[in-house]
Amino acid sequence: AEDTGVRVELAEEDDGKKPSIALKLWVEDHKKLKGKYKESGAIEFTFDLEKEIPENVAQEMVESGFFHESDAKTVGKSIRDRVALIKWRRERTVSAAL
Amino acid sequence: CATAQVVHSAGRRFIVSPVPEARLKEQ
Repeated sequence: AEDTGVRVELAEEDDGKKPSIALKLWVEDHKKLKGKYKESGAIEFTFDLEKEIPENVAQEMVESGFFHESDAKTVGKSIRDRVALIKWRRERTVSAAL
Repeated sequence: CATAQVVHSAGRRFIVSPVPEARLKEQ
């Protein structure tokens, strides 16, 4: 995944089955953000792997005041990259089991 | 440690806590 300056990680163990997973997002390099970033720490949230869209969560974070609108794309991409990795690992685990 | 909580109008809960310790040392 591209280093966007925004880090997204699992906030809980992934059992590979539950549709929703807790993720944690924080800024590692605020120089990579366009908007003025007020240090807010790590933001934990739940993401539905089957139904939800990363960019929508990023927009909710902007609307909640965590990020500037100009950084919605960067935040959305960071979430998308992590979600893709989680899904890839799940598929690999299933195919290995088969 | 300080933990804050923001609930978006769409209902999603965002829980804010300090950046994980290990990551701070990496920076």
